[in-house]
Amino acid sequence: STIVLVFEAPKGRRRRSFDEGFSDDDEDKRVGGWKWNIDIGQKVKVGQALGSV
Amino acid sequence: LGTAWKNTKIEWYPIPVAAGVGFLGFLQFYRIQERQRQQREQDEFDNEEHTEPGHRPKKRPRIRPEGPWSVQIMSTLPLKFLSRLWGKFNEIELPYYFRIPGFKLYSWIFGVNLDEVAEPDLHVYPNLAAFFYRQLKPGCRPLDPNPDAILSPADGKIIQFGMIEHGEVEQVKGVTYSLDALLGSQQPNESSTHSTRSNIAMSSESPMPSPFRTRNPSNDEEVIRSDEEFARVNGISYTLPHLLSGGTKYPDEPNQGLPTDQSTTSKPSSESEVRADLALANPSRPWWAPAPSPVPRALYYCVVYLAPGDYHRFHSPVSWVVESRRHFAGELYSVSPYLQRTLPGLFVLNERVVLLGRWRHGFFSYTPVGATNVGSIKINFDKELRTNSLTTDTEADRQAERAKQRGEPYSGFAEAYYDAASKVLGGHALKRGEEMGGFQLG
Repeated sequence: STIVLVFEAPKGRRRRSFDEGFSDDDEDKRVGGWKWNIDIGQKVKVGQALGSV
Repeated sequence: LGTAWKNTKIEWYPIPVAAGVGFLGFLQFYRIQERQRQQREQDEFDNEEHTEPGHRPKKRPRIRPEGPWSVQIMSTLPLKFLSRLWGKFNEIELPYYFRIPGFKLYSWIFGVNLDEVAEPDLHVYPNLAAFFYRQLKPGCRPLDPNPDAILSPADGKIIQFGMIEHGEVEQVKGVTYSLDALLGSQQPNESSTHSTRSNIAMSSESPMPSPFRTRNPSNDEEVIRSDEEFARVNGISYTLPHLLSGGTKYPDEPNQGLPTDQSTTSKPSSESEVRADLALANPSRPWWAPAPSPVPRALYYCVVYLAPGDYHRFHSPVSWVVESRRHFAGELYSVSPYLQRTLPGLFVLNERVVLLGRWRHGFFSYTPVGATNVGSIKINFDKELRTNSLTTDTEADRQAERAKQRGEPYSGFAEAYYDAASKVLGGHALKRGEEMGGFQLG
């Protein structure tokens, strides 16, 4: 069995120092947005954080 | 025979070209006829008017998936029947003295941690189905203290996660399927609703107020106020302490993990907790696409795979409101990582229950996908939902017929709304970590 989560979350704001050459897909350069705490293949337990805003 | 074989003279003649051309022409003619016949049957199914009483609609043409030979073979098997048979088999009561060695063997094979099982005496479980749907001891799954985190809904393995671009979810590397196919292509509306339970009402505009969204009078730009501004403008309200303490975290609430003991008499109810958490949400949010907002938003997805030995109840990852559910009566292929790699669109083909709602940051959906061995999906707050039942297919056919009578295209799912569950929230409230349901054998 499988569970699929689809959700909306803030992408975060651009950091000023990264304004030039910043792509909308470049999540690492945003602040205050959604961040994953997991890796593919990782085992997780109920209650463990998958990511956070 | 030997003499004839040895003495008969063999003479070779060229096959006339016309015969070869004729054979190929016949083959092509046969193929065209066959294709036209299939198309005619499909059109008849689409245009048929079922007005007479007691009419049984024709069975919908089965969707055949693409994939390697193993998938092709699997697609010919009666997977739902096998799943139901497997479920019945596992409901057979085991002999008392066979239970402990049997469950221990199962645990050894599939890696079940028996120390976490709520019931230490395994004799209590009469069969494998009961053991499979076991509960865990309270507190053995502590919830992450970060109130802004999304929690894992179940024990399992992360198969895929990421951001959804152009409305497509990546199932495996290079294979994608659209969000419309997974969740349903239509925005929930009254005309396409098939309410199936008494406490489920038709959808209406959510009555949830939106105190945090205002318009700037100078440039008519939408502005989201901060929590502090809300506090200053609106004063103290029942929602505010919850919001300021992180929305879902209560200082006096011990982090007990699974709320199996349900000793929540002194704690806020799910509804009040979610109501507090959702004060930031925009009630007039459209379908799953992120609404235009000063804060850039995106859609994210995560796929968690539950192995046979895992705890098979699932929990709410955040505090949210379930507004509707859509039951897609599909097939029941295995959802093992191997098949996820080899069968494109597996989650779109399989039977699934899509729970749609909203959380503090907007749209939220939760989709348990069934499989051959664990085909039954149970939702605790939806007692009338029946998955992998004998009536599932015929119900889907009936709904296709009803949609046709109304002159609408069949959406492919049965939809119900939870509006009546909470007049304020417009749905069923769930708090983070709360048990939502589970997967059952067969």
